Amino acid sequence: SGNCAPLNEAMAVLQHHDAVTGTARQLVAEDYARQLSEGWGPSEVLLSNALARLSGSKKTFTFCRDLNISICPLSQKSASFQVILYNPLGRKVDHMVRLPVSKSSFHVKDPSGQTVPNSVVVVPSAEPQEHYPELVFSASVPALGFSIYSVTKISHQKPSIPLPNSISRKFRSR
Amino acid sequence: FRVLAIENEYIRATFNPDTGFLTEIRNKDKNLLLPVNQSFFWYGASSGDLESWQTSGAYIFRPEGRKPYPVSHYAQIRLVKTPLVQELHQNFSAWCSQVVRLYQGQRHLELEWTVGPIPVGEGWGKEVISRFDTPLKTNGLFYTDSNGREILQRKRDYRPTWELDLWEPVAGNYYPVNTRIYIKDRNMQLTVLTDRSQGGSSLGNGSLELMVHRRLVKDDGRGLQEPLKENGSGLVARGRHLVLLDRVGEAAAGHRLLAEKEVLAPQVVLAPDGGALYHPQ
Repeated sequence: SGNCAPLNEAMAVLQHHDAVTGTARQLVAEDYARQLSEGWGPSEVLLSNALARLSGSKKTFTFCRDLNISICPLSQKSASFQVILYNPLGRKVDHMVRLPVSKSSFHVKDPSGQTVPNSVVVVPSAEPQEHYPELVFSASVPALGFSIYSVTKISHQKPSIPLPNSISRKFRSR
Repeated sequence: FRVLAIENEYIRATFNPDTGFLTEIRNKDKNLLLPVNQSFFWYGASSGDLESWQTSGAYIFRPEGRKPYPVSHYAQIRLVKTPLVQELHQNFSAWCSQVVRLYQGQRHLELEWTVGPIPVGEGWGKEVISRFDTPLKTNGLFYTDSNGREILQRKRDYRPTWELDLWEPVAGNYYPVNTRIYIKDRNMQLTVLTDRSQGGSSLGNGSLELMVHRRLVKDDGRGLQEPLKENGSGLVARGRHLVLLDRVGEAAAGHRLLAEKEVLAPQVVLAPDGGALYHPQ
């Protein structure tokens, strides 16, 4: 069962100025992180339950906590998956979705089944031979509502990925 | 490449091909052009001096000098252009990089910075800033939000209710920035929205800076008894600055809506294909 009370309580504790400004001792900072982390799990269950009820479909919902560092095992490994966006604002929002994927081409459909333009952007890494592709597409989400986009990998096509390496070499030579 | 730029239907950002730094932002929609030099710098943390024993620490920001050091004089760059997004990847050093990004249909420039682990092996604490230098005639005025709602006018080296004798010209002009900071002249306004609370200031006319990360080697003697120095090699921080260039009279509508969208961004949840019908009972 889902529960947002632990996250509420962790957030309440983190109102303390130590947590906001970083004036806590290292051990205390780690405890703040622990409380947040333990509160997040049951909140994800709560959100999953709400989404299942709203969409009428029970799924294994996945939350990619490491999206900001381009890590999301589901989008990186699955041949097809769904992207559900919930908009907490009281107006329609256009949001650019950005997900780490495996090197390929993709077919993205909006909630009405229409094809959505997408790009695969290769993100350079510190390692010379490693590049991380990210799928980018624009999603529209209604006010205080959600949209479900479906993503399918197209394996038989050559990826139309721009090659940053070829460009960067020219700059390096300057 | 004589001209290095990324652009969409509303914004064009131009970079110096030799240094890789941002040099100019153009709002194509409103025909506004502003030379903007953006780069990263760091203040050396004070470990006390003849004036005061006070060191820079978790509570106290006290740089040892007025002028910050550039992280680098040039950035290694990579350009990525697709129909939906154009990006310039800038690598300033082993511990400081940034992606300047423009999505199709977006009216702001997105700067995604990654800073850390800050090296302190040589015994110097560092406080890293992102600084925007423009020719805007700001007369010492800049604007920050105090609590995410009210924007307050700040004046350099000045307090509205007492006569200020400022001994710390950098720290004494730093203010909290919870969601945004901006500078303006009679025509144009440059607004930077943050994705988290940061310290910010304008230490010169037309200049605007935000502190993005700090790592210090000494305790500031305010009760913590620990330097602000993470275990191991230190933390990597990644965040975003959203930059808007607009006419003064129209800027508020833009940054208010964008800040709402940033703070209450859509929640993204993934699910494998398939699934069973859900029955509430």
